[in-house]
Amino acid sequence: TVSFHDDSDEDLLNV
Amino acid sequence: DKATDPSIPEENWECIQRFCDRVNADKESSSLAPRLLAHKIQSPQEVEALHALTVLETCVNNCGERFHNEIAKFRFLNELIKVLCPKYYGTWFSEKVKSRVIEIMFSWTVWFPQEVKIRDAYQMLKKQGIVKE
Repeated sequence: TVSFHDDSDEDLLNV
Repeated sequence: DKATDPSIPEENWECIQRFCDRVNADKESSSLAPRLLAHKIQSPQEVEALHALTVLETCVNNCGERFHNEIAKFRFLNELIKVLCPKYYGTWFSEKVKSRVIEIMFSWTVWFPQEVKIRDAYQMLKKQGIVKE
């Protein structure tokens, strides 16, 4: 079974 | 909650191990666990934040690839950055908690050099003068 690989992410916080 | 109980000053290693085991036992929890820990790390109670950071440190070395992939994302790293930056929550956290967060992030740049996002986040903190040495 293909394991679900979640690559979603957000941008680096702008400090 | 037990592993980060602020009323107990010393680490509860048995509970921390049980938490790691639960994260390892179920796929869903290994992507959810970092969010739970981020919430605890941002606790106004210093002891709870410090306990949560110890659980985080333990999990990263014991909870497998899915957990590892989650903490190496900006989605999680940003929560640590908010603890450090005055622009976000930095003024509310003690130096003790903040130096612990920096210590952990630095160790990840050393242990996981392949994780570009961890390196980018740490470089940004240095550039902004939030991380000194």
